[in-house]
Amino acid sequence: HLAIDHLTKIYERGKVLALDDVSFSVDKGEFLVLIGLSGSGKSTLLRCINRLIEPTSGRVFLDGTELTALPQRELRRWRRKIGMIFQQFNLVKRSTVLANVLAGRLGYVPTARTLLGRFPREDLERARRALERVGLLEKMFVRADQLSGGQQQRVGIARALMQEPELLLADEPVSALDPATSHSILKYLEQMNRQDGVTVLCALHFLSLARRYGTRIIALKGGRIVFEGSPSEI
Amino acid sequence: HLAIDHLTKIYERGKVLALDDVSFSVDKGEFLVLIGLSGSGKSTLLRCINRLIEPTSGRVFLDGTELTALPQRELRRWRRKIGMIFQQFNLVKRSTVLANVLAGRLGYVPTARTLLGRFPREDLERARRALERVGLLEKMFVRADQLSGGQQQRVGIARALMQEPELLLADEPVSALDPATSHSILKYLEQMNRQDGVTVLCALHFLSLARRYGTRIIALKGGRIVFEGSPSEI
Ligand SMILES: Nc1ncnc2c1ncn2[C@@H]1O[C@H](COP(=O)(O)OP(=O)(O)OP(=O)(O)O)[C@@H](O)[C@H]1O
Ligand SMILES: Nc1ncnc2c1ncn2[C@@H]1O[C@H](COP(=O)(O)OP(=O)(O)OP(=O)(O)O)[C@@H](O)[C@H]1O
Ligand SMILES: [Mg+2]
Ligand SMILES: [Mg+2]
Repeated sequence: HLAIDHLTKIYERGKVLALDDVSFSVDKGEFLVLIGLSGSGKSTLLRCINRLIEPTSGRVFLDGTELTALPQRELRRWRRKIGMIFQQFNLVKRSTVLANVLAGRLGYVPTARTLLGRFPREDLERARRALERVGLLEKMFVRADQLSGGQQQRVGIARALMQEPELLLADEPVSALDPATSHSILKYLEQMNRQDGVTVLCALHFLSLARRYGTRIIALKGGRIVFEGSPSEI
Repeated sequence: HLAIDHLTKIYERGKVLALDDVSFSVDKGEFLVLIGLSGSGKSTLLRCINRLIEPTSGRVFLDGTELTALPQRELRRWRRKIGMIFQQFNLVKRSTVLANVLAGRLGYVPTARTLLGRFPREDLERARRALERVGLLEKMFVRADQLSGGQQQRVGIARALMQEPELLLADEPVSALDPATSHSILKYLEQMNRQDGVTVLCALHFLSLARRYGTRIIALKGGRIVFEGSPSEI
């Protein structure tokens, strides 16, 4: 389903080697967890997969197609299959919760403000269901900057669900949430994974969550893979 | 040291009752932990204490002075005694790590960019020590937007330490950090609390951290205090 082949990323400024020759593959329907210390390369890896950041060298394949070789126009089409939950939420703060969630239908382009009138009825219905899932239906018409930290994170999760992606890249999706809310969100991602067959790559900080939800774990340290295996082995 | 007296906050938009008649007091040198579900009112409470948000009714006293009655000019002087670690870091993304940390000497005004040349030598020394404390000395001249999520959070912590505050308001200071980095940060806050006598109010999501570091715990639910007591009782 997804193959990462000798991926290296050096950030120009500061010559930081963020990813160092990372290779692994992910079967369809796996729930792969990425763990590692702060600064170990988790976000860089996820962002190289959907090319929000361009890798310095190496290749990424999704269903046999090399994403790293696609021109921008085609990349945009492929990105519709890849949902992203951002570490810093990336909401359009002045837009409503509903507008932010509807933007999920557009891939990553959060220009919801201009398009709000043009969404079909079934997208509005989908948005309601996604907000219900994350426990925020009553905040639908509230502006994103009037939510608590954890509520904003849940809007970002609902937006990614709107895409009904084949592959979900989740970058610390529950960092701003209390344990009870974290589990209800991760259980939902697990359900998407098990029932809808969505492949999930999820960066998490807590080994306890990685063991509970992951089918496989990859640990990063200084940009290199230092562990790969089943949750019971780590 | 700090007294909260019948504090209520209703956000105008959406008529949300975020805090509902909250009263408690904190002795000098306590490490008080606030826990509660996402949306329960933790951030609102911390921001009402330093008046980043104006309470709807109720009063806040620090060392006998009523903060809620101070004019803006005097409030700015009192805020120098109150450090704040923000839930969403609040860094000046285009400025360097050093500029962001030096801004801590100015209270909450992150206009570091213009003032950089005017900091005395001992402030530069203080900034080096604060960055060393949080493990980011080597990123001193890097722009804040070129750091990982956890690294950005640690810059916000170093900035608050620069103020050498009497009272530290920490809003989920370790949410973007892995457990090992979290403990090293919280141990340092505990050291400031025990050795320098800094009073700490810290919102945390995890009961395990609250029990380990808190001298007292207050739990919020729907804006009301539902528990107040020692960590061993909860
Ligand atoms: N600027 C605002 N305008 C309107 N409502 C707000 C605003 N900020 C927060 N709220 C609402 O007030 C309530 C309390 O929010 P608060 O940010 O204090 O929660 P919290 O306990 O810090 O949650 P979290 O753990 O998610 O950070 C929530 O219902 C939230 O939606
Ligand atoms: N835009 C950037 N420019 C330069 N260096 C960067 C940039 N973004 C990240 N880095 C560096 O690359 C390394 C890896 O960062 P990355 O964001 O992938 O870490 P992470 O594992 O996600 O950490 P965290 O748990 O703190 O989110 C870090 O040393 C960081 O400072
Ligand atoms: Mg990250
Ligand atoms: Mg909060």
